[in-house]
Amino acid sequence: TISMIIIDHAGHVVAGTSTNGARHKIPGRVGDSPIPGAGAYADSEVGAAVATGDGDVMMRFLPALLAVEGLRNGLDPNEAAAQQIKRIVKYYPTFTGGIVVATKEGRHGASCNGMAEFPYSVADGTDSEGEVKVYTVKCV
Amino acid sequence: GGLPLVVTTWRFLNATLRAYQSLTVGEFDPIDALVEGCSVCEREQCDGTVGYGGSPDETGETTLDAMLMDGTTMDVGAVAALREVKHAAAVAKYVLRNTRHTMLAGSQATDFALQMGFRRETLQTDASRTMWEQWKANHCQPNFWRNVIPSPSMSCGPYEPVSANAVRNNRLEESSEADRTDFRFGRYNHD
Repeated sequence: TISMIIIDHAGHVVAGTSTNGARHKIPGRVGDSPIPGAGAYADSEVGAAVATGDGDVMMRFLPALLAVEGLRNGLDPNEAAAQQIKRIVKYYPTFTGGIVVATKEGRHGASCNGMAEFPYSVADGTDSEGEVKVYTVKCV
Repeated sequence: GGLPLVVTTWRFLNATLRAYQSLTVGEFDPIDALVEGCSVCEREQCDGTVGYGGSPDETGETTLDAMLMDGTTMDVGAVAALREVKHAAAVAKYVLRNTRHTMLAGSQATDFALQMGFRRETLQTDASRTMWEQWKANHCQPNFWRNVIPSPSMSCGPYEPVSANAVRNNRLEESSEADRTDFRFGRYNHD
């Protein structure tokens, strides 16, 4: 799944996803990616969050929405992401998934479970060439 | 960090760069830049988890999910289980801009896409067909069925729900739901 957050110069925040879902799914099965608040959520007053992983499980927790609400309540991006991952781990300790969170000012962070580490890619105004950097976070 | 910003899951560098350049050099609005970026992965079939020819379902078909959310208007456009149309993020943009709905699903999302001018084409490739045939040859393992007969951990379907007796006697498979490791989600298999 590609899940993406974009914030332009004026602070207009958008988020989106595109995926072909889980392998060997039962026909008709939809993952979390197209569901607002699950696969992605954006609010230009705060920032945005996007998710990837085991969508059957992740959608039950609306992690993207709640990560944005975490930002709204003062958490930094890493904390907001980790809070949502830990919520899911409490019920599904072996689930696989990652969440990427960005504030409307352009600070970003992530958290994950079920993998050794989770990479995400960033291009932003700190690099005048617009070079893409890869960040990795250790999973909880 | 610093604006403008593009952040993407995984190591999808080309998609991230395309979105960023669309936003800065191309001066696209953010939603169009989002579609540009996601469409790179739909074309490149990133990790086999985006676009056509990946993650076949139990019938060997690839279906697509996509969503775009505008954080200023809180407007959303999404497609779910889109069939036989490749450009899911672009179709989601038509749902966003040309309807007052949020999400369209399945074959009727396909009909909408055709009406918006998209082309019907198979999303199966030799690679996804081979993956599906190997799965079938392996007694359809792993799969997402439970509390059905024949035993989904040993054979393919079709299945039918376990008997009312089993329900009455609480002999339903519950606990294993917490353990999702046998689905082998990871870099090459996820939403």
